[in-house]
Amino acid sequence: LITSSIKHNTLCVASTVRYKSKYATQILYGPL
Amino acid sequence: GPDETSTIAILPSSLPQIHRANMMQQGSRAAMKITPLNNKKSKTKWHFGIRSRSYPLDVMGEIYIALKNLGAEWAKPSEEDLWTIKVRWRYDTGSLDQQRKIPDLMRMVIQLFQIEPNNYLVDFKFDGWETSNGEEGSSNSSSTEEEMSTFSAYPFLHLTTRLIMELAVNS
Amino acid sequence: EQNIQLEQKLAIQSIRNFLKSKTSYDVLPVSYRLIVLDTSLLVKKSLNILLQNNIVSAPLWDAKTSKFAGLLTSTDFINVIQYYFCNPDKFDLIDKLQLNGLKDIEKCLGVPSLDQGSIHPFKPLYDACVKMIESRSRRIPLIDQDEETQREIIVSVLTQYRILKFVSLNCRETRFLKRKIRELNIVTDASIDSCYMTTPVIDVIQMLSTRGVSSVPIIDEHGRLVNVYEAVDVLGLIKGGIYNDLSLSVGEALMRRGDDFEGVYTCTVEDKLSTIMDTIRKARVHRFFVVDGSGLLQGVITLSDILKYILFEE
Repeated sequence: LITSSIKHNTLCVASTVRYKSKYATQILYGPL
Repeated sequence: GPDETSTIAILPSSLPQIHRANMMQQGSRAAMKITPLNNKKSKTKWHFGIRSRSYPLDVMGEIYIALKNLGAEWAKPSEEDLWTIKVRWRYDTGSLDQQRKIPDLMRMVIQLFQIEPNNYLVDFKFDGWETSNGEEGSSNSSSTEEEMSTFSAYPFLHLTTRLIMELAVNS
Repeated sequence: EQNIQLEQKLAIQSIRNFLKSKTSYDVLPVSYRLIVLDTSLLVKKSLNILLQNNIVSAPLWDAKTSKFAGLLTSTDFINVIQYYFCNPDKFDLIDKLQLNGLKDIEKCLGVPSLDQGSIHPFKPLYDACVKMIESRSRRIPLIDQDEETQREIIVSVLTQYRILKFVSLNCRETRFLKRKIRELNIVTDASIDSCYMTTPVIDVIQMLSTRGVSSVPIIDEHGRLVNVYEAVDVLGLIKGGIYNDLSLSVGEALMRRGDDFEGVYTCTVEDKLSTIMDTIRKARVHRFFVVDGSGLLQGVITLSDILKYILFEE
């Protein structure tokens, strides 16, 4: 899991997953 | 080479600087107050897991309390490794899962690492799915993680978000 | 003349076969980021996230149902502004509006929900293009299923621009598209949807919404094209909190544009698709306004018009 610092009460987490033979860093923003 | 007959061009009056000069020239009051959108991107700083400078055992205590508040379960830690928590967490989204026998227990490994004295990192790692009746998710039986290649990270991201919020709110 | 016509016909067929032979997955870079917003985020927070990341749209994720919940686009922000103008007393409601509340705004305004559609990443790229044209949207989400939990995966979102850029980078045949634009019947008459620099920006936003277009040309008293107001400009308007100024003209609202705006691309009916595609290859251009020798507005060629021609004409 990768995270970035909480700003404006918003949390941002990410995870890099392999999709077939490409790499997607899926980044999810959610409210704290 | 470029096609000499091309008449494709950029409209000069549409360039922001020229447009602003034209508007100022017309003495528009509102134009004086309106500033251009600042498009300098604040570079997002990413790091693995979440950082902590608290005492290691306190960090572990906080994590167990947060997991308990969120209704997660965990395996009893072994004496040799107090800094790793094997978590199992129900992730059901309505009755849909039961009908379709969708694995609804997500497994996660939470581990505390020391980066340097007084600087620790809590790492979260997805560890496969289980179904409520204890069957292993197919990820462990048929395909190894290597072969599994259509994996949705969103449930994992969602649960870690909730855990991080619980830790942030508690602390 | 006949050679040029024949070359164009063969080139279009070859490009079409290329689109049928590739999948949407092939368009994806080897490594890429996908920003997804949780539907419980506030609309105003999501605006900051889009602007911070220099994007104008993002897929939504409903954590309750663990499902993809459509796309957030500039159309949603246009709806919010229109809702505010119909209900100026509801300002604080807008301040607290969450992304999962946008559907209610659409219902209040009586505007149709954007049919997003979606497609599997391994379907032919041609099918994704046809779906986009049918749904009149300029982007299409690529959705797969997690093989473990059968839950949806948002793999990525393809836009018309990305597809045409992929074609311009990979199809040498675009160089043989030498017929003049005037012969191809792909210019949309834009004069009906134009406005003046002094037109109130709320009227222009209404035009974007009621006409279902993504830009409104701005002309001077002689009918010459001087600028364009785009749907994505609305994000800067809301960010600046100045959308509640009824008297604001579109010329004043354009003062919000950042300096990285590349300018409005124009062409004439003498141009060819070969140079249009070459421009798409080199620049971030989303439409070409057609003007005559003295700059009088004649029409517009959108990416949809180009894609429709490639998919269905000749």
